[in-house]
Amino acid sequence: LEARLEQANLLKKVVDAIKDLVQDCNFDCNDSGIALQAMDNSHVALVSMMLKSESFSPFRCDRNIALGINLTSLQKVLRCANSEDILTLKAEDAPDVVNLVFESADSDRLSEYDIKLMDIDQEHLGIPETEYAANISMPSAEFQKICRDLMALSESVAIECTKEGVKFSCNGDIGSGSVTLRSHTNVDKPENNVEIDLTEPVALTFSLKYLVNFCKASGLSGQVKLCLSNEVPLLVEYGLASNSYLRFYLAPKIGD
Amino acid sequence: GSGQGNIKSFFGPP
Repeated sequence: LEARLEQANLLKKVVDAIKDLVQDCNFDCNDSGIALQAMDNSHVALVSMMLKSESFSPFRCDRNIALGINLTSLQKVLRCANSEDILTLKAEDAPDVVNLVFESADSDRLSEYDIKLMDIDQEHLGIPETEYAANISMPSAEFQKICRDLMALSESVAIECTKEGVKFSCNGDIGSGSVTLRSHTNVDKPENNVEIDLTEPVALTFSLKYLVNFCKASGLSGQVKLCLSNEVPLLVEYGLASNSYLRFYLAPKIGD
Repeated sequence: GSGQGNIKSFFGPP
């Protein structure tokens, strides 16, 4: 494997966003790119990352390899990079280590680190292609604020999507609260758009603890996409350049 | 009350 990423910062932000959910995981490398799928310990949430080969320049992966990496170790090494550094990931066949090289774009500084790999026996789940009943795009900062605000009142949030808009509501010991968003187009700042694409009304309840955790990825993308269907996991997607993505799936609360 | 669903009961083996 040899994969050069224009911004080391991208991988750093991905790792910062997921490391409180998953600790040790396999980075599956093949000629289409670098993928990661991992559940949290309680099997409530699933992280799915895809960094497509097009996100790298150049990208070369001659044989499929799984790089088993402890994310705390990876985070430590990624913190050694400067924010504008270019990152090259390298691994040999049947590797013991993954090699990370940071290059400064405007100086001759080159730093190099090896991280020891681990054997991780990871369960891989099949995620079915789903036509969701509601697809909502909204500013990622807005979603983060809603989740944090409602978590002050309750541990769970009901998300209801109708023709009128999307309503986030909660009920707790001190009282209740709700935030409703309607479709909204801002020509000057498309990052502020709220788009709601609905085929049938949806109402589901989710744990806010996990949603707040997912929102650590807000720095990766100005917009977040929420995809919902009744009685299936919520998809929270942060799109990255070149069709790469960081996705989180969250199992709904049941038995309301 | 409401219980928490398990992601494995929705997404099967590949």
